[in-house]
Amino acid sequence: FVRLENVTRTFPMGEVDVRVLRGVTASIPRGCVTAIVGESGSGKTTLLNLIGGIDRPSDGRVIVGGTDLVKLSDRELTFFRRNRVGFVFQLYNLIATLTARENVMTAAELVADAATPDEALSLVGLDGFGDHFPGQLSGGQQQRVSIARAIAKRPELLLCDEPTGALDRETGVRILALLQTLNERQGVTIVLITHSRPIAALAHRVLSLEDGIVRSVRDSKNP
Amino acid sequence: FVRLENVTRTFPMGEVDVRVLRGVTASIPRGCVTAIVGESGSGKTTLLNLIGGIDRPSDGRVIVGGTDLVKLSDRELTFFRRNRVGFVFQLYNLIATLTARENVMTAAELVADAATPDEALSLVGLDGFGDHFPGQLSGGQQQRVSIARAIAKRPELLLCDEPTGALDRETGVRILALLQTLNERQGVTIVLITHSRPIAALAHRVLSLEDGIVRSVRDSKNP
Ligand SMILES: Nc1ncnc2c1ncn2[C@@H]1O[C@H](COP(=O)(O)OP(=O)(O)OP(=O)(O)O)[C@@H](O)[C@H]1O
Ligand SMILES: Nc1ncnc2c1ncn2[C@@H]1O[C@H](COP(=O)(O)OP(=O)(O)OP(=O)(O)O)[C@@H](O)[C@H]1O
Ligand SMILES: [Mg+2]
Ligand SMILES: [Mg+2]
Repeated sequence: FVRLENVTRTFPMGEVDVRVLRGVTASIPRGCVTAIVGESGSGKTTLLNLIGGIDRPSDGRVIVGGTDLVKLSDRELTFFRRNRVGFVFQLYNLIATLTARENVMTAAELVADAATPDEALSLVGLDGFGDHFPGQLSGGQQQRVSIARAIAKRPELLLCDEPTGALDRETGVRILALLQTLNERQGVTIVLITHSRPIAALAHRVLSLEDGIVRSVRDSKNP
Repeated sequence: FVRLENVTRTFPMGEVDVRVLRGVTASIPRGCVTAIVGESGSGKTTLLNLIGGIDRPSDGRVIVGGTDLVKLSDRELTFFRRNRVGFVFQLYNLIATLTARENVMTAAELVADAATPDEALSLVGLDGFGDHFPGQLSGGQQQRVSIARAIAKRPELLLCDEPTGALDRETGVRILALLQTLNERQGVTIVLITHSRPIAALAHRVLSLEDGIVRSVRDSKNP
């Protein structure tokens, strides 16, 4: 579903160039759960942003569903993201001046056949918190609003940057069960960055990032 | 070192009152590592903010080193925090317009005998990242700048809100070893909120928050 071909991403910083991704070649199988693992600072978020069309590579190609994202205009890229990709950000990226419900609504209302905000909030265990502003929510609750916002629009591709990082084990298990249901029943292709070994073990494929490239690919026995 | 006596904290929200802490009574032993655990939304961050004097209880007393924080003026509270408490925030709270080095410096420069920013950054594995702005750092790197900022001022009391939440296992282990060194060699009293069972197991005392009160206190065999 997603193919990365010799993708590089370099950040210029004054006189120095920070070469984060140095030729990543990998593929994300359709309808599967793929985990991306690697040390802090290894480039996982950078890679996810390229897959989701939030950033452009310095070189190489990012091909999603047959479309080379590099060839799309900014406007086409925005359209692609809005309709086909759900993104759970590492730092949630909620709008501070909108309630939880409104944060979910802004993502969903542009998409036909979306879940209602209250349905999405309920799925992540946040019944009754729809009127709280982000500043009136705990860290793990903000993370879950970010998840609700991403799933409400029923995307084909769900990109999750450490979606259970702020959650206790019990709540995290429920969120993972929700993601697995989306994958198994609705065929959603899921890519998730995780630092947790048990979570990576649930994935069909695990990509390990190290020194700017995919160091290893591991596929689990269940397809 | 810290005593909480029947502490309550309620947040008014329109017509409804959110009663988060409902009579917390507990103590944080001097020179020990105390972990606070509990579900997402159970009130851990709220409790830590009260201990650190960042927030005031609705009722009850927070006594640190013999001083009832409730009796201090805002100005005295600010002085107490600045000199005696190091705080690692759940969402890092870095200043976006200052570099990593400057973020650490602002906390340390007001305190005599502080570590230099570069020393602190080196201790958390961020050698060479001093010139990056927060927006040019990964999530786990931002978290570590937040830690460097808290420890640079050599506080008596170090309050850490999920200090390894964004870190891979290896980096997290190094940060915990650093915290344990501060505790064992410098006698720093540490309170850390964590969702991780192995991390809580390293603490001398574990406080479990549930339904707004301390449901259980567990002390480990090593004092
Ligand atoms: N705008 C930027 N300018 C310079 N360097 C950057 C920029 N953005 C990211 N970096 C660097 O790129 C590297 C990879 O960052 P990235 O956020 O992708 O890491 P990560 O694997 O997601 O880490 P973590 O697990 O800590 O979230 C880091 O070393 C970071 O400092
Ligand atoms: N300003 C506020 N107004 C209303 N409710 C609030 C406010 N701040 C926090 N809350 C509520 O208080 C409860 C506890 O929040 P807190 O941040 O202390 O939880 P936590 O235990 O740290 O959770 P997490 O593990 O998710 O970080 C949550 O249910 C939250 O929605
Ligand atoms: Mg990241
Ligand atoms: Mg919290």
